[in-house]
Amino acid sequence: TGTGAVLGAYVAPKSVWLHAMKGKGLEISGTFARRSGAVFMDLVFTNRALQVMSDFAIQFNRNSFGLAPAAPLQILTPLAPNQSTEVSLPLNTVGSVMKMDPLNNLQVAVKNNIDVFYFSVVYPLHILFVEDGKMERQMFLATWKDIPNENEAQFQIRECPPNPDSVSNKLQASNVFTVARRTVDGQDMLYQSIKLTNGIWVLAELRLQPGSPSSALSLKCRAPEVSSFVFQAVEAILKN
Amino acid sequence: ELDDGLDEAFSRLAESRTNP
Repeated sequence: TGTGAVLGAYVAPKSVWLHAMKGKGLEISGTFARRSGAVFMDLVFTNRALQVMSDFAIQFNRNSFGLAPAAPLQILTPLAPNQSTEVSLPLNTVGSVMKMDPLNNLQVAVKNNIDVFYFSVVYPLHILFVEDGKMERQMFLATWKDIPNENEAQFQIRECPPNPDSVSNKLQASNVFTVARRTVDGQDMLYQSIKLTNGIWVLAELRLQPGSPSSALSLKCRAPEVSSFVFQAVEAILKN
Repeated sequence: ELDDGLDEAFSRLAESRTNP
C-alpha cells in the first residue's frame, strides 16, 4: 500500500459449503469477513450442472447472534454451465436470535431456479468483535474483579508470535484491544478487551512464555459459554 | 501528574496472577 505494514483483520480462506453433488450442480464456497465495521459473507457460486442457473436467493435460520443478510443476494445474470461468480453478501446482526449448538452455527438456505438447498456453516467469532471494544482501564479492573472466578476459562495457544508487540498489533487488527501490558518474572502479560456485536464483553489475559511459541490465554466473561469460541477466534488470528 | 493509580493496579493484578 506504500503506507507501511498495515495489518488487516484475519479472514479464513474460503472452503466449500455446498458440494455440487448435494446442490444439483450448484457449488458454493465461502468465508466470513469483517471490513470497515461490517460483516460480510464472501461467496463463490459455481455452476457444475449442464443447465443455466438463475433466480438466486439466500436466507438464514435464526441463530445465536441474530446474523441476517442486510441486502438481497446480488447475482443479476444467469450462471452458465462451468461459470463461477463471486458475491459479497453484507450481513447485519439484527435478525431473530435463537441459541444454536454450537453457538456459532449458521443454517443457510439458498434457492435457484432448480431447487432449494440447505447447509450449515460455523463462523469465526471475531467477525462479531466490534471496533469500539477497547474498555477503559478502570472499568477493566473493576470488571475483572467483579466477574467470578468460576467464569474464568483457560486455554493454551500454540504458535503464538514471539513478541508482545506483534501479538498486540495482530489482535488489534481484528478488534482485540490491549488495555494494559506488564512484564512479571520475564513473562509478558497482555490485558485485553473484546466487545461482541450483542454487547457482551470478554476480558482476556494473554501470558507469553519467554522463548516459547506457546502462550496462556485466560478469558473472563459474564456469558462464559462464548469463551471457547472466542479462544478459537484468537488462536486463528494469532496463527495467521 | 495524571497518575490515577491504575498503572499500579495493573501491576498488582499481573503480580497476583503470576505469583498467586
